[in-house]
Amino acid sequence: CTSIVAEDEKGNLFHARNLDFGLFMGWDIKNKSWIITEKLKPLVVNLDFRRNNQTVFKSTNFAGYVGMLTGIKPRTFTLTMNERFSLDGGYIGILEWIFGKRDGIWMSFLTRSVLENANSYEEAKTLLAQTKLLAPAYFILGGNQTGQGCIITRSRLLSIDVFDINLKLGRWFVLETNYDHWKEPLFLDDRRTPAIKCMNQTTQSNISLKTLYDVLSTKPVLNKLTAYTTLMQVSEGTLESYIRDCPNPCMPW
Amino acid sequence: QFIPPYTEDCRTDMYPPKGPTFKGAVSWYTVDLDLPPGKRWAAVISDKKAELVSMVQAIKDLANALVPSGRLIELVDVSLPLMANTLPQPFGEEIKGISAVSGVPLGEVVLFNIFYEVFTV
Repeated sequence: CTSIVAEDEKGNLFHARNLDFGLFMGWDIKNKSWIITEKLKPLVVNLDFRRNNQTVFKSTNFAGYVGMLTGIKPRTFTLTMNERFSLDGGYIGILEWIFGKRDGIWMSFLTRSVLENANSYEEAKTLLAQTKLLAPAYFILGGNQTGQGCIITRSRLLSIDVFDINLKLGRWFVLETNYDHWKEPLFLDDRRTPAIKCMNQTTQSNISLKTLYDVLSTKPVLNKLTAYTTLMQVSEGTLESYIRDCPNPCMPW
Repeated sequence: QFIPPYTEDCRTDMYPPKGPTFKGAVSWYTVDLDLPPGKRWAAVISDKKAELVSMVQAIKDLANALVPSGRLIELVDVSLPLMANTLPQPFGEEIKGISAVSGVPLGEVVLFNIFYEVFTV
């Protein structure tokens, strides 16, 4: 996955993501594609969660999946989740759950609960940073005021790091793939460097949903695992999603 | 670049989405949180039933390729339905509702819903 929160020169916040999923789950030699990724694409839906006939939040989901990986609480915050691979991974949390130790929360259930119940960027940030989880994760959160954008790096138990937009330091965007931002990505899977290069080339004065789509359309940020691209603008409450394809030649991840 | 990692110059003018990297638009559905959890996903799943069944079948094919005896899927079908009862509300009931509308066995819907956690290793 690749998630980006960026602030333009007028203080508008944009949040966009590529959802990549299906690594090592069956390679279709004939079509040069991942079997599960291709099966997931027709399941992509946009959802408008309503209570008392009013929108509470919106999300891009796979039909049949009740947790949230991508969502927006209009005029309040935007949220995406990226996988964080670790030996202390989710399977340990699941085993603990099976054996009755149930003090952690499933990560996609937490994101849904935050989208449903949190009423501010700060409240969402606190919940995402402090709630005990079953699996490690990256939460990418955007707000509706200048400087409100961050990557929360989580282990199952702790918030390891919170990396914020900082305009004073010239950091007008934060960008997360599937590696801790203070470490080098795996050399075989470096989507971060090309994505950052394209963001810097775009410049803060030209950032928009349109140019974020350009960044997320550049290989290898776009790759064979990419199921969809979502673009969100918190101030307008907009969420738009597109099913993607990566024509050959294209990286498998 | 025609050798891996197939990097390219930063794309421009890709929006509005079109061309070979755009596979289609995404449909909108409403999920009514005032409905009982078991009924919230009925409209979505009714529309996407065939696609859900096909995706779950692909997972089963992969599992059966790994464990040809079929014991892995047997385990999913026997054990994971029990997990649905332990999931926090409203998620457990929503998952049961999805299984009922789609006809996909409960354990297999639970498996799909915990996929992301499982694959963090």
